[in-house]
Amino acid sequence: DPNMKAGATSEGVLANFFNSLLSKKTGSP
Amino acid sequence: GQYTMLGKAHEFFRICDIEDKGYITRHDMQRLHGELPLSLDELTKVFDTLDADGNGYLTLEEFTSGFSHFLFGDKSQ
Repeated sequence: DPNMKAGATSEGVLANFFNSLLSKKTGSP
Repeated sequence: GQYTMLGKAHEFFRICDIEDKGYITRHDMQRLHGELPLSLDELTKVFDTLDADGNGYLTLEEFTSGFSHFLFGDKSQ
């Protein structure tokens, strides 16, 4: 079933991804 | 709050959608390797997670929904 995804793992990776984008955007004051 | 979130999601979407196509492909996501501290495997996982309908195209709507889920821990719609 493709709808049953490993929730915890993908959320951790997703958090990592968005946090990286956030720090990329806020690189300079 | 909601407005800022949408603005941020749009900004991030444009970082991924370099050619301004209006959608992101797996290939676009993999180009972020080197810019972001994530492995190719992780970037692919992010893409698959955000591409809710699994058609290989990540739209702004899907991206925003995933971002909102990340921020608020709640599925929008």
